Amino acid sequence: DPDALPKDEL
Amino acid sequence: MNIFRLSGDVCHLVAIIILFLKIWRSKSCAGISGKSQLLFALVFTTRYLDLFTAFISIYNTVMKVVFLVLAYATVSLIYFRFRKSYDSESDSFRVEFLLVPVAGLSFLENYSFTPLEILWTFSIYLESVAILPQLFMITKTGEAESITTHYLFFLGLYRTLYLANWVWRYHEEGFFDQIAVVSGVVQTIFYCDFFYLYFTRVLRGSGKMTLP
Repeated sequence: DPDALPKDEL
Repeated sequence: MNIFRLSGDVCHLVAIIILFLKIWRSKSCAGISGKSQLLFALVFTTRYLDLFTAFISIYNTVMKVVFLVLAYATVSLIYFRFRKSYDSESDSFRVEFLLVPVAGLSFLENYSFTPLEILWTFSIYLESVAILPQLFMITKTGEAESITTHYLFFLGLYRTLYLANWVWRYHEEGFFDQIAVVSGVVQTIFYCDFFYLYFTRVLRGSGKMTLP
C-alpha cells in the first residue's frame, strides 16, 4: 500500500 | 532515483530561480500572480512537514529546504518588497474555488486518515491547480513577458519529466502512487495549452507572448 512507501519524491 | 526525476527536480529548481531572479533584478513583479506563488508556498509547507520526521537522503532534505526558502522568498518579494508593482487587479482568480475542493478531496481520497498523510494529499492536489491563477492572469492581461513564459516552460517540463519518472518507476520497480500520478497528469494537462503558445510564439523570437 502506497502509504507504506517513504515519500521519497519531492 | 532516475534521470527523469533528477532532471525534473532540476527543471523545477531552475523555474523557481528564473522567477525569483526576474523579480529581484527587475525590481518588479508585474505580470506575476502572487496567488500562484502563495499556493506553491502552501504546497511545499504542507508536503515537506516530514522534513523533521523522515530522513530520505541528503539530496531530498536539501532540495526541500531550498524549495521552501525560495518559495517564501518569492512570496515576500511580491507581497512586501515590490508590492507596489503587484498587479492585484489582474491577479483576480478566486483561489477559494481551488482550496475548498482540494481540501475536501484530500479528506475523501487519501491513503490513510492521519494528519501528515492528509496534508501530503492536500499538497499533491493543490499543486495540480496552483498554476491556474498565473495562467488566468496571462489570459486576462493577454500577454506575458518572455521570462515569465520561460518560468512556465520549465515548470511544465518538470511535470512532464515526472510523468516519465512514474512510467520508469512502474516499469523498473513496480512503483505506482495513484494519487500522485492522477494529480500529476491533470496538472500536466493544464500546461498543454501554454506549451502550444510557447512553441508557436515565444520560440519564434516574438519575445513577448501575446494571446490571440
